[in-house]
Amino acid sequence: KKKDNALLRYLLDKDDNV
Amino acid sequence: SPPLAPPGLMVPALVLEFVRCEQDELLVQSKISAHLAHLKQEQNSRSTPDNQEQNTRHAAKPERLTTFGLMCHMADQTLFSIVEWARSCIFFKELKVGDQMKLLHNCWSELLVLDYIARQLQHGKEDSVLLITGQEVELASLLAQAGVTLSGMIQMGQELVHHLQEFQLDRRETACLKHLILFNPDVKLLENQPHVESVYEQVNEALLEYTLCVYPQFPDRFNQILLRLPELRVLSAQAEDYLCYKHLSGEVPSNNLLIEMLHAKRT
Repeated sequence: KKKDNALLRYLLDKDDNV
Repeated sequence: SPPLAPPGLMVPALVLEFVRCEQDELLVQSKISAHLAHLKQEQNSRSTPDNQEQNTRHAAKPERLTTFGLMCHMADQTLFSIVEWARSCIFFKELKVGDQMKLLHNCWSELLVLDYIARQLQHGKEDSVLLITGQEVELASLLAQAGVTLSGMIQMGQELVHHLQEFQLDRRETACLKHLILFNPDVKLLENQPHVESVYEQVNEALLEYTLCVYPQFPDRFNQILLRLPELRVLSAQAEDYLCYKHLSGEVPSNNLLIEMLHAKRT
């Protein structure tokens, strides 16, 4: 299931530490 | 554009904030158009016999781009812009990624349908639909190409557009609806359920206040707007079922956000 959500997780996670 | 608030009355700050968060339509349109143009170009270069070598390199993605496939890519790209929009929302930012994912998994198809409906409202023509790329497609030609299920959904969409046109849903109200859909308090197993419930209540109050302030002659306007949400939900559920069916018959382009969302809800 986690693998299925990889793209959405990436989109939501990106830039978060900037 | 929405009417001005009567003198002395203020548009709720929250509504103004939601409008501020709205994306630049022309920017989204040009991004998606460019993406689709790139896809078509890639496809053309692959179908030329001279590019045998390139054919081999792209062998892992041998997708033939049908009209339906193109529409899926369009919906997929629209989903990317919906995620971007959600991320720009102050209330959404306060949630952890896990909760953000749960909310989006729950409402992605409703937001897609609302995006489509809102575009048709602005378009304002009954005999054609406006795509996110700015292309105008004759409704008759669309219905002629679509099967029974898709035709039914397109017609249901047109009815919903018609309902909303009757009382001229404005952009600020559309922005509120998007937030009501995103912050659905019925989503289960959220880490921060109280936050989602509180945002939902705040949006409700802001929308009620807004409709009473700007459209005081229609005291029932708020309820009339909310009554459209179940219709939108029915349409989006139908669209998901249809996509699922098309996916199972191998007609939906693979490896994209659309498919990922479809899977997430079904597992």
